[in-house]
Amino acid sequence: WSRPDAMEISKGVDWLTRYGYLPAPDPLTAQQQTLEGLIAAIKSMQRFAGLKETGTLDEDTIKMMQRPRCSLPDIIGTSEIMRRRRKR
Amino acid sequence: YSLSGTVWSKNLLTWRVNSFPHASPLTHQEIHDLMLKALNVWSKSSEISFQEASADADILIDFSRSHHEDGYPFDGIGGTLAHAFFPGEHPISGDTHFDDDEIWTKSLPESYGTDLFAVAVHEFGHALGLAHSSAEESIMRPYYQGPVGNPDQYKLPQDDVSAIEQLYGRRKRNPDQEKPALPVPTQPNIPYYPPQRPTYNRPRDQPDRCKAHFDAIANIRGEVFFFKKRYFWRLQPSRNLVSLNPAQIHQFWEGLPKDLDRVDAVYERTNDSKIVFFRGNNYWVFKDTKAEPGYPRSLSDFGLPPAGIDAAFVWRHNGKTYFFQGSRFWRFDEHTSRMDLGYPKEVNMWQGVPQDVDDIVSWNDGNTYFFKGTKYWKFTGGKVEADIGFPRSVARDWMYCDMTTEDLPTQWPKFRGESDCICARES
Repeated sequence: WSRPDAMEISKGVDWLTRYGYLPAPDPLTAQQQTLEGLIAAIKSMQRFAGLKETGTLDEDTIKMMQRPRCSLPDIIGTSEIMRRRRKR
Repeated sequence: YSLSGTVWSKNLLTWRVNSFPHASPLTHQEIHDLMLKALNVWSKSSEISFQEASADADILIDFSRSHHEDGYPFDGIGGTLAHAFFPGEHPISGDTHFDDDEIWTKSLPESYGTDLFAVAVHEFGHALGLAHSSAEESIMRPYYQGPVGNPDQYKLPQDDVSAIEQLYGRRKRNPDQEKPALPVPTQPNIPYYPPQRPTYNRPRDQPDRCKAHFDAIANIRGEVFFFKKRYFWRLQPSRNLVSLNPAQIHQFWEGLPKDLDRVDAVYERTNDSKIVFFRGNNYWVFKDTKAEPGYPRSLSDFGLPPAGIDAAFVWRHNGKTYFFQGSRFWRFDEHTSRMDLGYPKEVNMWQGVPQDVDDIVSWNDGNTYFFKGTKYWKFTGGKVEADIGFPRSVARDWMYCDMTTEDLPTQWPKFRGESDCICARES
């Protein structure tokens, strides 16, 4: 498979945020993700979807992200958990 | 299996189909019966039961499209199919919404559409307190897995039976009752939460959101998109900016010419939730983030002059699409694909706003906002007269620019909410 282009990464981050694998954006900090954070989120998504955990936006992962699905997030309350962790 | 953390405090729930699809091969009676069967799947496996109600039902079932004011907008055919709200005390708790733009089918192969029964079983699982499961055999997997066969013979996988039994207790069985299908043991799902390490890295070539003067502003799926040059910002329904930093148009919207330096106007169509981009005499139609083949096409398709438009928006008051150019505006009917008679009219019919607006949006609060330069005007509901107290500052009210004066230079970022440090909200 070829390397994902910038658009696929952009859409991938959007997808991962929407379904709870990345924390929701905070308008006051405008935080961006580190590469390690993004890889961990992709692996988490792959594990949940039953895909091979490559940590990259490979063809199977992008294809899975394009499948019709339920609107609700897979990971509930990520941002709340992250907030608590930050406090600790 | 995975549980949401909330559960109904009663074992008899009421339900009602509140609205039906606008166009569906299924009759209202078939849809009603499929919903009943999907609910019964869960009651057969636990001590929960359902009763149809005429009003104030716990589980209110609706077919909606696009943004429908619950924070989970639909997106036309494919993509998101449905959602339901977990149990609780809020009026929306238990309510279940299906995307009206899908082609809902009954026990047909996947190529014909989406199996309503399969999706309904999944969504009612949420309405009862189940979260998404990663178990291979679970109906609570988040991805659509195709039709599940005859609704009368469908049985929940063991993973889901275990989950619903834990929430509402095991159904007392007669000895002759069948056991659940697919007794495949699965491990409980333990989600992994990725570490969060924020960084702040602002490219220097991006436009300054605090200077406003946006090229186009659009309400897409309930979010407001602010376009400026080759970039855009997103404002969520909660009025949070996704990021203070803009995203690049060409890295998100696929199919626009690479040399396109800006867009004139953007809007989401009411009839099919597709998104239309305008630039000069050209327009493109997008399915989600991808341009459809055959574009760009000419503005003459709409009956508009070739000089381009300043603004496009759907007025929630009447569902019609409006196009603005200079001192004139037109009204377009998406369902007949024709411009309404009697147009164009003069912009001054919208009292209080100048000509040559940047763009216009109908926001989720039911009001309409006109933008020009650094100012915006608010029109409450269906009024055509701007509210008193307007215009106001776009930068301050929409862009999170914490400034005492709009003339403050960008070189003073700390007065614009752009200081380089990372500060947690609570501190």
